[in-house]
Amino acid sequence: CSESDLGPISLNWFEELSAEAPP
Amino acid sequence: DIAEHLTPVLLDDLREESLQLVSKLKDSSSSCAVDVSTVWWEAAGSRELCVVTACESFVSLWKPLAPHCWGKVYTWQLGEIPVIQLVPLPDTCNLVCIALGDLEIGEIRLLLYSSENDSLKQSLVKTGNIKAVLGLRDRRLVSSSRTRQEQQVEIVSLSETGRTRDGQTLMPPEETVLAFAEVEGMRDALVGTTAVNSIVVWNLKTGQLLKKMHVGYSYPTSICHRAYSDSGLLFVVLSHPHAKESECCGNPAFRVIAFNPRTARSRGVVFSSLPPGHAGRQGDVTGASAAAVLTSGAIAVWDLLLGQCTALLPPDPAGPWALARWATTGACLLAGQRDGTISLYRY
Repeated sequence: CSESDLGPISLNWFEELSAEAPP
Repeated sequence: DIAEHLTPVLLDDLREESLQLVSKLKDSSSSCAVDVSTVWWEAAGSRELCVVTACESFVSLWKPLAPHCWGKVYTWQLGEIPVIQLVPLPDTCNLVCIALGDLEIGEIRLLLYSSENDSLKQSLVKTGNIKAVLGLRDRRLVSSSRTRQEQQVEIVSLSETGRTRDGQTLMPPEETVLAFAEVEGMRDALVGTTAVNSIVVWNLKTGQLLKKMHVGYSYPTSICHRAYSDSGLLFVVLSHPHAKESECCGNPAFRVIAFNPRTARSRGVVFSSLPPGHAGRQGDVTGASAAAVLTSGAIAVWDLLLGQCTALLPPDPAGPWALARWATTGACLLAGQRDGTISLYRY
C-alpha cells in the first residue's frame, strides 16, 4: 500500500486524531 | 500491485497433517453444545490451561488429568435464560465469562469458584439489549447495547472475585456496533464494525470516537476479528459471513484490509476464500490463523497472511462439526459437535 492509494500516511495517526476529535 | 487477489485453492494441496488430533472430551450429559473455549485455572499452586464447554443450561470446566485425558471438575447450573456464547477473557485466571439470551444477548455473567466456602459462584455483570461483547486485556469487558433511543458502548473492569468496578462509556456511533477488536500494539485503541459496514476507532482512555471508515458495499455485515497498527496504517481482519460468491473474488471468508485512519481510505491486502464447492461459515481468528465451520459440516483453516486455506477437516462420521474455536494460547483448535464431543487438534 502506498500514499498514492491511501493518501498521506502518519505514524502518529492515533495521537493526531485524539487531539482533533471532540472530547 | 494487485491489491486484492484470489489465491486458487486446490483441495489436493491441503495438508491434512497440518491438523493433528491430540485428545477428545465428551460430556455424556450434554446434547446441546453451544460453545467451547479455554481458560487458565489455578488451584493448589498449579496453573493449567483448561477447556470450558457450554450447553444451554450449564457450563463445565475440564482439567487435564493425564496426557490426552480430561476430567470435568466444575459445572455451573444456569437459570432459565440459555447460554449462547462463551466470552474469552485474555490475561485472566479462574474466571469464565458467559453471554446468555434468546436471539440476542440479554445478560453477561461471570462464573467462578470460591475456595473459602468451596462453592461455585455466579456474578451478574450486565443486562440489557446487548449486541456485542468482547473481553479485553487487563480484565475488562467492552459491550454495545441498545435502548429504543440510544446506543451505549461501555467498558467494565472486573475484579479477581468477579465483582464489577466502575464502568467507562465510549462515545457511540449512530449505527449499532456488532463486533469489537483490540488494536494490537496500541494500548488505548479499540475498533468495532457496525451494522452499516463501517469500521469505527475509539480512544479507550478518553472514550473519544476517533474515526469512522466505510468498508464497502461488496461485503455486507463484515465482522472484525483482529486489528493491528503498522507503519501508520491500521490493518483489520474481517470475516464476511453473508458475502455472496462472485466471479472476481470467489467466495470470500476473510480479508485483511489496510486503512489509513487519517484519510479513511482503504485497500484490501490479503483475501482468503472458501474452498471450492463449500458455502456458509462461522469463523474464529487467532494470530494469523482463521478457522470456520462450513455448512457442509467441515472445518476449514486458513493462513491469513498467505490468503490460503491450509487445512480442511471433513465432517466427523459421528456427526458434522458445529463449533470451531482457537484455544486462547498455543496453536490448538477446538472442534465441537452438537452432542458435546470436543476434539482438540494441534495446528
